[in-house]
Amino acid sequence: GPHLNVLREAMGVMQHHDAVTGTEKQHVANDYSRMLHRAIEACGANTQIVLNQIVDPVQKKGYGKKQNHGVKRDFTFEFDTCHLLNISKCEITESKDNFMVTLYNPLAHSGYQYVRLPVSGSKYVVKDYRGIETPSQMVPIPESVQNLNYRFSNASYEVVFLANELPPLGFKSYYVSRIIESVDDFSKDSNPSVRVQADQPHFGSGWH
Amino acid sequence: SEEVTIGNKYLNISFDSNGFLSSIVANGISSRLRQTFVYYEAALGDNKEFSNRSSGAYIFRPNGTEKFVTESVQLRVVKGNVVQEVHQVFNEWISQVVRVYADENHVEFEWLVGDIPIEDGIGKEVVSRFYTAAQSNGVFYTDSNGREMIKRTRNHRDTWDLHLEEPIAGNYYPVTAKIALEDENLRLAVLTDRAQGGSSLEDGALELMVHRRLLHDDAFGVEEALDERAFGRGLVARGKHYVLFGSKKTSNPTLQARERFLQNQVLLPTWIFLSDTSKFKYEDWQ
Repeated sequence: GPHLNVLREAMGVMQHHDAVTGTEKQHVANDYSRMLHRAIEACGANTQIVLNQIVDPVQKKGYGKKQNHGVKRDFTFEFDTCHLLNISKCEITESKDNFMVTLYNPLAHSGYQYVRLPVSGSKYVVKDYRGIETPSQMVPIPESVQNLNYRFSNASYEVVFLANELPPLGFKSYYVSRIIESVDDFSKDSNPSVRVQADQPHFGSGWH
Repeated sequence: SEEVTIGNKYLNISFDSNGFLSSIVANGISSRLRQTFVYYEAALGDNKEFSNRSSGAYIFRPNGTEKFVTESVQLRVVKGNVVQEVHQVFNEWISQVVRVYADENHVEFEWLVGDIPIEDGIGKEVVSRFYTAAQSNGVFYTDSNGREMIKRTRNHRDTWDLHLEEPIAGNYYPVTAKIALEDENLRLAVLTDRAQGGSSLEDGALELMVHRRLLHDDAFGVEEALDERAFGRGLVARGKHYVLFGSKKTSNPTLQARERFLQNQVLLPTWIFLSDTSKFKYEDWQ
């Protein structure tokens, strides 16, 4: 409740006509951004709890061991959102060789979504929960995006796939794993030369 | 230097030898569809009278100068089974990806604009403009906060005789979800991912303002120029336009029905969550 209230209160402030139209002073716009970011981050806790409950309804009811043939199902996933996908940057997908993508469909009918995730490798396999490989494609991130100032990212490709048959008001998860074809490939991909921009004096030389 | 075509089973789009989108084939019918970026230079005034205000946060007021950003566009083409894309570079601060997914019957334009240069001391307001051969006769449609579409007629108001002193700004309307035009045969609709200003300043053409950077206050109260910066540089904006185009007679379901379904997807998209599964083999995760 308290987490949701933070977002409710922020959304209340955002009803102001200046927030809707963008006619607020710049420092007020910055403060609105801060409030919304804090509120969304707070609600991440709610998202995580709810998704874990949906993932494991047996555990939710407290009788997992007995109902599940003795396998203890005490896992919890940390579900993160990437606020920087709008500049094709994501810490998890760029740095992990295996990651899970969970898509929650907020519509009351089944749907689909083309998913684009920035990655640092050059070859990935996407599997659904049935073990069936989902067709995917590696697409280069445009140079104009890669060269954006203040976008410090190792991703030069996006892995793109179609997430199909997303249940109404439900979710579907995909397991994405990086394929390393040779030692050279690994060393090349995992140690990309970090772009340090010449006009970055604000952060010091160690800011990558 | 050659024409480039990308597409899927529903549609194909072609780019001319100068790199501009030039035509579309949908429902087996080939039509003209051109897209480019234009910017308006902002009016500069002393704000002492209404007629002498600067373009600012509250008002869009071009000084009458319209500039095309380039005459040739650099292209890079990516073709695959899931998506086909053309990466366009218009100039140092405007680029775009035009893409067609394998199972979609619309074209996605992902624009990237900024930071808008101001070294010449002139504010700029950048629009993406689409041209078709539709004889729209001055009529276009904009949404009302995602609800019903409202008919707009260029240089016209329903309840009084209109003489526009500002023919560009005076024909701009708010677009929060969709802008469209049509004639008896063709229909063009552009769905937005955010609120933008839009208009149809000539028959068959639609435009949407995607970014603006202004250097003077308009004296309507904010007392600041609309000159957003990050670390001393102007902001870069990135967003999407979803374009549906086709024949009104042969589309099934109708184009407007397809627009509504797409609007659901665009405005209520799936939520993406990511989890580190380094500790799990696939079988464990499964």
